[in-house]
Amino acid sequence: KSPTPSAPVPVAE
Amino acid sequence: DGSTKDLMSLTGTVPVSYRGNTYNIPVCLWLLDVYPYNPPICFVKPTSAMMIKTGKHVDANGKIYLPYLHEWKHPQSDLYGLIQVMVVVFGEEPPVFSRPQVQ
Repeated sequence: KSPTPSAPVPVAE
Repeated sequence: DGSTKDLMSLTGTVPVSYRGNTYNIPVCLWLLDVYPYNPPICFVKPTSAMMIKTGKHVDANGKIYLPYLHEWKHPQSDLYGLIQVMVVVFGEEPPVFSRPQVQ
């Protein structure tokens, strides 16, 4: 089972 | 010239650690009929909960640009090396971020 896609939460610049 | 070709694509995720967490960046690699003599065409495939962060390595369409692709040479260059480069590059500059959740 391929891993679930995930992405970091944007950091307020 | 109107001709068509069936191309193979590899879809999956690249494990990337960023700020202490590991993320699975969804990507799709298109292998042309001239592969492996030419590099694959690579895209980030954001889910609906993600947005593309354009930058040096990713354009607004999610197309990925890397020196490794630009300097691709068969047989030294391969998918394993490409993915390792992606892990490093995306660890410094993630190509996607999750969309802020609308409360």
